[in-house]
Amino acid sequence: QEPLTASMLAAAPPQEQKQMLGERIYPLVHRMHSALAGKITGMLLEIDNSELLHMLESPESLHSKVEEAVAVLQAHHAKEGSHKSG
Amino acid sequence: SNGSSITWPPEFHPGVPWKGLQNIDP
Repeated sequence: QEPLTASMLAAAPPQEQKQMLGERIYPLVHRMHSALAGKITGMLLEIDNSELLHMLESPESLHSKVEEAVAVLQAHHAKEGSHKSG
Repeated sequence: SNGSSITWPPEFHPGVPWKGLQNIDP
């Protein structure tokens, strides 16, 4: 799969841009959190496209954003149904 | 009954057109 570039993104309509980014980000997220990959990717797609492009080029920044998203998700779930041990 | 139809976060599925937050129908 060829790398996604800023010029490729700019040539696509806004809605398609998020789709293109999601298709690249999802498999990377899936390797870290397979069960939550869809939701995490959905959250990440709310970030600016330029930032998402940077994350695709920098595994470290992607990883930290994914961990952030997981923490937010867990807090969200904890509010809806607080039932945990520890 | 509380509002259990909260769909946040929107879930991304490969191959499915992404609608983002717009997929929340009234």
